[in-house]
Amino acid sequence: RAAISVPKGFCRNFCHRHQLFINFQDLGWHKWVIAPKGFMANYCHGECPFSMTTYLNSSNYAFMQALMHMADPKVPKAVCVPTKLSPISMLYQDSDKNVILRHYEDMVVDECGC
Amino acid sequence: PWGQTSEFQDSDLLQFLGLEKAPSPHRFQPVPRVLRKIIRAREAAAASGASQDLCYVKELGVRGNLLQLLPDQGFFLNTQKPFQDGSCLQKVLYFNLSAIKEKAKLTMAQLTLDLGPRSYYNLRPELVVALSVVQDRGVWGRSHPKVGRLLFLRSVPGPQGQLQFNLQGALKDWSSNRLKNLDLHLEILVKEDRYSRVTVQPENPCDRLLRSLHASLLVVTLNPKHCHPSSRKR
Repeated sequence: RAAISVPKGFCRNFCHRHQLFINFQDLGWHKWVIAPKGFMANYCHGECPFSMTTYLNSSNYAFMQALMHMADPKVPKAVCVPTKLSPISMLYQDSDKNVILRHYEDMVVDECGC
Repeated sequence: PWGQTSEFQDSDLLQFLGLEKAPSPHRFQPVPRVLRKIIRAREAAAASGASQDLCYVKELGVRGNLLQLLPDQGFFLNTQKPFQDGSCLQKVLYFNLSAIKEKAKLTMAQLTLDLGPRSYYNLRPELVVALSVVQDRGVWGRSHPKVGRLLFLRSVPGPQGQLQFNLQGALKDWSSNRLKNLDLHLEILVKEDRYSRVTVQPENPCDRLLRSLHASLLVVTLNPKHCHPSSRKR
């Protein structure tokens, strides 16, 4: 692991979590959703190179896929995906004017990996 | 560009929220303080990164992953000749229960009667609130409903503030019969001897109650598919 040299400035291209605030007003959902007004959902983006798979919270499968990509470029690269998600609660009004508070699983990206 | 894709987003929203019809884009119903408190606490916990058990409603002390506030869609009775035999008002409270899914486990059903804002001047007259099950609703707006079992009889010091009633037992009966609505008969009576003092007030409290009375049913349900008690406890 210590032998791997990382090119300067390349780190920002590796797979990691990026901030993404979802504003319900932008989507027109504010007409139904009472609260929250929006939430920090985040997203995953970045490269999953074979040389870094051990560092990027990678699955064994991502390691194998990255290895295969090196051997055969027709095999797609390993991809950067959410590895830990958390729920949020939403308060909204339905068509019968019932006010509903419920939680929705897997709405916020906490961690990313390959 | 957002406006151009709104049709697509609306249908996706329905599917996402688990709704059959598009929500009304009109004005929101009044949201009880407790629901706002819950959502604020959860937002704060999420912002701080604290882990949350969203299948337990700490503010209400019950397990549940879905809270539904059902508005009363009922009607007043005898509005033409009120105040006979101490009767202040009578109302049929009607709640559409179709939003409650059959597979969900009911953990709380709380009826809230809001009699009006609290003030020093509304301390009298003392009232009696009687809540019964409606056995037979009759024809809407034409005939009187047949009143059945008495659920609650409670004295209250005046026509103000909020009253809460636990309807979990009553609602379990209805849900086991798979009925899609709950009809209750509400009667508010003025206690004797005190009614005469009411007349010195600038406005008859029964008239005011007719305008200010607001009822809602808060239902909390738990879907076992989304909440696993053993793993959550661990």
